[in-house]
Amino acid sequence: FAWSDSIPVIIEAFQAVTANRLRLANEHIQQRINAGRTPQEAINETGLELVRLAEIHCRGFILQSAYAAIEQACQAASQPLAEVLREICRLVVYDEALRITGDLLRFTTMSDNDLVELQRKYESSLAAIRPNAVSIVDAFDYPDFILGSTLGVYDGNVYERLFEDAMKSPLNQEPVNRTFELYLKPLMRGKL
Amino acid sequence: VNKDLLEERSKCTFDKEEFTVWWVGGKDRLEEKRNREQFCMSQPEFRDKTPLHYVSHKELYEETVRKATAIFAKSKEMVQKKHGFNAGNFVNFLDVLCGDGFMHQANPLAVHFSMFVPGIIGHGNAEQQERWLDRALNCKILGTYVQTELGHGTFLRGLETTATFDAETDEIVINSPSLTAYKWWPGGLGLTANHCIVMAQLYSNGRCHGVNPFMVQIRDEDTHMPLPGIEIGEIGNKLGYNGVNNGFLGFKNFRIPRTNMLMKNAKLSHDGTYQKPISSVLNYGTMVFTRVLIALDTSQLLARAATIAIRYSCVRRQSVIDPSKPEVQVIDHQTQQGKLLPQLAKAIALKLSADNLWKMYEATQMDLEVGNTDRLPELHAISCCLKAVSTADSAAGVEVCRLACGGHGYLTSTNFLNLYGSATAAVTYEGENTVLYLQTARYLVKVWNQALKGQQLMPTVRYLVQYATKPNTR
Repeated sequence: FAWSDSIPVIIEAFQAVTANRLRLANEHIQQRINAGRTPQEAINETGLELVRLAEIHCRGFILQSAYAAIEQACQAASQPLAEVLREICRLVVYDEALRITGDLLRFTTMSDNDLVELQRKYESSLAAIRPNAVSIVDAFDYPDFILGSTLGVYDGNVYERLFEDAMKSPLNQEPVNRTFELYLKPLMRGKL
Repeated sequence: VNKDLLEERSKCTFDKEEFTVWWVGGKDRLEEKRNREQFCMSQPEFRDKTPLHYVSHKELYEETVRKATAIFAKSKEMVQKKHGFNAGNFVNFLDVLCGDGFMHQANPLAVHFSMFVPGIIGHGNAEQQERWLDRALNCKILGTYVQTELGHGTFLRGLETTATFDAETDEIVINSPSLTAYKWWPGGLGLTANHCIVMAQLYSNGRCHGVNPFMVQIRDEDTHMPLPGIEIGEIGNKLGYNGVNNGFLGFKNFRIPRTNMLMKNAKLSHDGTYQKPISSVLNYGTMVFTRVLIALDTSQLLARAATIAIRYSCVRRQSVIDPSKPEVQVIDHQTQQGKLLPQLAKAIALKLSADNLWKMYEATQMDLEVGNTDRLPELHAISCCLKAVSTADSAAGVEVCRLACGGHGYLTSTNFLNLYGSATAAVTYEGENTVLYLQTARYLVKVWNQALKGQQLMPTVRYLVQYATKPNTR
């Protein structure tokens, strides 16, 4: 599989990795059967490989779905939004690809230089999204009522919210808790 | 508004409203979502009397029941005015009825809407839907979906609960033959539901016909007391997700009419003759539906966690990059960007792939209406692995977001605990993830062998053909 760092090719690389892992897993199942295992035993003994290839197949499906949906959206979207959506797509594809570099080096023509370039593109993508990060999460349109978070409030007054919530703690509803008389005081007076 | 957030917002390069319309799925859906949120926010009974992270286990249950019933009653009232509430449109309100957004907690009625109602639609024939669907949709009965047992979960064939047909009385006798056969885990089962769809091994004419679904009333509708032959309760406290009221259920010679076996797919006649469903996967339809919902829901959990952490990372200032300048916003550290921005992107990608799976699910349902089951195995395979990846990534991603908020992220008032609780619960329920991956892998092995023979494959695995038909040259 000829590696390049274009987004559709990286997504196809996930398919290439899945297919090659599937080929190997199938061979290993067959080898185990030939060595006298039942098909079920052979599958069980190939379980680690099978789980990993199923996961990579799924990650390929996720990336393909996201890419297709974003490209479709970009046809109707304004240019600024299309740029943001494509950057998001690039980031998630680079991020996922960097998690399977062993497989990419093994099953595609990816070289060490290609890997360095992929990392560079990933970092560029982070920097490109950074200025819009707050606006993107704003655009998810979660009201504070739904987020329910002192740190995530829209107005950003997080320290005030943290303090307000602490004041709602049941332990803050009285200045002295009964454990003082029951345990702390006797401990301090040596009467416990 | 915090000045750093104002500054961030002033740098925006795109139209946020345009993004939101796309994210939500269109202007109409956005308007409906905002109306719903506005309505919910305006209802005093939807507010927590005390923050839920300070209440006891019992108080939490009582408060979530209060809120869930209020939300259902009010939502129904709002929907009735506009559309009517029916089997066709109830899925549009699942985020309100089942999601933890409005509740900030798991909901004891969630399984009623996410699995009991779909279970009646997916497993019940027309006559049975007539009997139960409207009552369920309108909460005249409260249900849950009862499958997992103490001794068996993901491995369905291992379920022990028996449903034995008695031809003399035209009834089915349900039993829990051992402690490990006790149903264990279903949400809403503990103290909330009075009906349930029970998955049990059907026996008739001396033969076992495998796991089938049965509609069972478990509590009296007036007194809510458990019916004779039913032993029921709540399973106790958990790591999180405590509002969902998981329960246990044991049966002792509990009788139901034969017609309570849900017979849209398989059938049981008066003489005990069993007719198999046209595809063994048909009985798993409700589970596939639920997995689609899980994938959608967990992507939203991650998006919410990313929202919290990214906003806070712009408000919080920590350390200097250039010693001659003031402390920077935490998000200006590349390491922070490397933690949070991939979570943001991943939440979007997971949501888009769940949308894609939803389209596949709808298309497959239409195929089923005309008896075409060709794409069921493919749908089942992709729903298994997508459930596994989306839940695992969301749970891990929420935790990354929490850690990215430093010490304050450890406070429950940040809501990370509930988001994490919901995400990790989703990792745990509806199929153990490794087993789900193995189910997908078995399908892939099967289609790989078909590809080697040059056979046509379904769309999501069609790419395998080109690799199967040429040797590996690497």
